[in-house]
Amino acid sequence: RIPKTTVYRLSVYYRALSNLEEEGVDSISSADLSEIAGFSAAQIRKDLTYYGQFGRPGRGYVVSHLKSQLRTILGIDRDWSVALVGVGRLGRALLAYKGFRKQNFIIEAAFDNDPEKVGKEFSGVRVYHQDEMDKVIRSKKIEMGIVTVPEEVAEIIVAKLIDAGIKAILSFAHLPSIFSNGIKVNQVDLSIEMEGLSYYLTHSK
Amino acid sequence: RIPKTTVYRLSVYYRALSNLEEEGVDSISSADLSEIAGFSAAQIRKDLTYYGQFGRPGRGYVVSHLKSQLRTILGIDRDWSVALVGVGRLGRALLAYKGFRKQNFIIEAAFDNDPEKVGKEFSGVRVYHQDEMDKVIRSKKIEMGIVTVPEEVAEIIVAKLIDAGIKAILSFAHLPSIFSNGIKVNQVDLSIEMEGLSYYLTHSK
Ligand SMILES: NC(=O)c1ccc[n+]([C@@H]2O[C@H](COP(=O)([O-])OP(=O)(O)OC[C@H]3O[C@@H](n4cnc5c(N)ncnc54)[C@H](O)[C@@H]3O)[C@@H](O)[C@H]2O)c1
Ligand SMILES: NC(=O)c1ccc[n+]([C@@H]2O[C@H](COP(=O)([O-])OP(=O)(O)OC[C@H]3O[C@@H](n4cnc5c(N)ncnc54)[C@H](O)[C@@H]3O)[C@@H](O)[C@H]2O)c1
Repeated sequence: RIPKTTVYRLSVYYRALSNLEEEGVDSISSADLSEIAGFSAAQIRKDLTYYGQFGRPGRGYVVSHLKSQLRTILGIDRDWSVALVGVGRLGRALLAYKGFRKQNFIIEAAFDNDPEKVGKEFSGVRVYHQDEMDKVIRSKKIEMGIVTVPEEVAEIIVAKLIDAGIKAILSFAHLPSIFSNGIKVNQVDLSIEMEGLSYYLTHSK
Repeated sequence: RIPKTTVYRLSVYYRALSNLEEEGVDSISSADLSEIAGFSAAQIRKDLTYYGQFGRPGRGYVVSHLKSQLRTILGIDRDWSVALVGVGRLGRALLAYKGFRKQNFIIEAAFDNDPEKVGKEFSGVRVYHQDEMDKVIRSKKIEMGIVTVPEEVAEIIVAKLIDAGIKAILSFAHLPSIFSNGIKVNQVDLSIEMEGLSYYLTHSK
């Protein structure tokens, strides 16, 4: 089991390499990549060596090659179909966010239990009733879920997604327990991002 | 400069300890904390040793003591005042999110340039016009900023926050460049969270 922070760093390296490729940079040393990515050169070499030999001793990494290797390692060399449940303030902001599709995450359907929203489209995505989750998720072969419902119904919604065959879920609502084997549930807590700032301000005085 | 992923892990340890304290657990070994937090016991010991000796050899960590130490290290043992700029879909979802206040991040003012929103309140927070940013931020002694404006104006808004004396910013809009010394700008990219899922599904087949 690879720690979440290692996968996070791979995503950061991938974005740094994408920017370098756009700027026409052909190759880069782990020391220079370290400056851009914000992690030590030793950490970068350690992370990448786990997956294979990508650098050429003394000549660094070939930007386009390493980028495409990371794309495969992260699994973003193909499209992923996503269901979003809870078309409220946060749900609608995520439906409008262009960053998901840019990385090949395509929100194919949204679900809600509010009759005012069912049948409508937000950012081109149709809203179905929560009762249709199983039928729609199976017929569209949806593989991932995003949960943006109120906390009190989050666990029920996650269980429904799992019942419909979904094996990887991103939840913004706090969940009380660990889920069953073979199902990945990542929780987002944006207050953790704020703690990155309070840490910095506290230690930089 | 501590890597962002180390600070992230401290936040995860803090939440695990908070849950343990609520369950009435008095002490815990790094091995047991590893199970809950999702990072190796060696990583936990390495992270914590950097800040001091918290464990008792052979008897583990005292939950309440380690939790309060982490609170101080993360800087969440005091209130932080926050300004949010861009009261759109995402901005309003963040204004409504109770997780910020729970960790002592208090959004004191919001700003927008849409006359329909200026003067209104969302989730108890008053919206001022973007032109009033400098005056309101200084008079309320606001220390942090959250940026949820469209990408094309993000850089201007970040510069305005810095001019108003803010030294730590969380941006949801993509920013092109690195900012000046002494200012911390963290960018959130939720597609990175989705890549944690595609990585898992790709490697767990
Ligand atoms: N983790 C974070 O950092 C973070 C940040 C912001 C919001 N949130 C969380 O995200 C969630 C959504 O926040 P919001 O501001 O968008 O709330 P909201 O009330 O605006 O939206 C919730 C939506 O869920 C729908 N819903 C309720 N019960 C449902 C059910 N059984 N099935 C399907 N849909 C259902 C509602 O009709 C509504 O459209 C909340 O749990 C909130 O705490 C988390
Ligand atoms: N990084 C992520 O993971 C992520 C996820 C979702 C959205 N986003 C980003 O967050 C931003 C907001 O998204 P949204 O869906 O809420 O957009 P939105 O259009 O609903 O809201 C934008 C708000 O900014 C205001 N605004 C525009 N120009 C302004 C200015 N000069 N000064 C002050 N306010 C101004 C608008 O009036 C509006 O209220 C976008 O940049 C979007 O790409 C990022």
